[in-house]
Amino acid sequence: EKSQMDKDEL
Amino acid sequence: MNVFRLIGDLSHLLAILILLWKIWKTRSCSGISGKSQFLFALVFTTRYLDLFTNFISPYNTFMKIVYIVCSCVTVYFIYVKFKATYDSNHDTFRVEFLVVPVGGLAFLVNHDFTPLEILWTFSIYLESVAILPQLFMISKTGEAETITSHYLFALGAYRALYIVNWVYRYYFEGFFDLIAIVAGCVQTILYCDFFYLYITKVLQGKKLSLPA
Repeated sequence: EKSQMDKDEL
Repeated sequence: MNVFRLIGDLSHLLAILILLWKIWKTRSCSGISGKSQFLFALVFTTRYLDLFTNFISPYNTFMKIVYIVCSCVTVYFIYVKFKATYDSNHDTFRVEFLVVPVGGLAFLVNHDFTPLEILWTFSIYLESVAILPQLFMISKTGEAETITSHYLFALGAYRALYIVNWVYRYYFEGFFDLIAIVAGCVQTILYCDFFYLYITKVLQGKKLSLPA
């Protein structure tokens, strides 16, 4: 699963 | 953060500011697709819902706010302030043919079946096709103002640079997000035709005109 932290890209 | 993503973000920011500047200075949104700008505003509002719950860095938060504000101001300029100059006769792409399939796909193919993740996925898929109304409008009018072609070049370059960023992150960080990569490739491929025209015409000082 992708954690929310992975969403470091705009 | 790596240099490719930073240049990509700055190229994206440049594109958004070029468009705002063009509309404000010429007090006209002729040749601009309001539908594409509406889709971009939808992309940012559905992608950055975690703006206040998931702090990454000051840069990240700042850019998200700038993108959301600028895209909404652009839509306001087109549909309210400079409405008289909006060329609705040529901006006729049926956006429901984009939003509905993209919405369905976001439910079927995602990383996590949660509201925030599905909206993020919807936003990624939508961004890959959001420029279609604008490209369609240019194909209908057969030409684009030079400032508009610079806007499109910067916008296309941003996601092309993100692809380089994903290659870099795969090899150096072992990170990759297939949904973002596939959508990013589709998005960049849609610009190829325009990139060719931009490089062969606009950079030669000619006006961008599509073979009618």
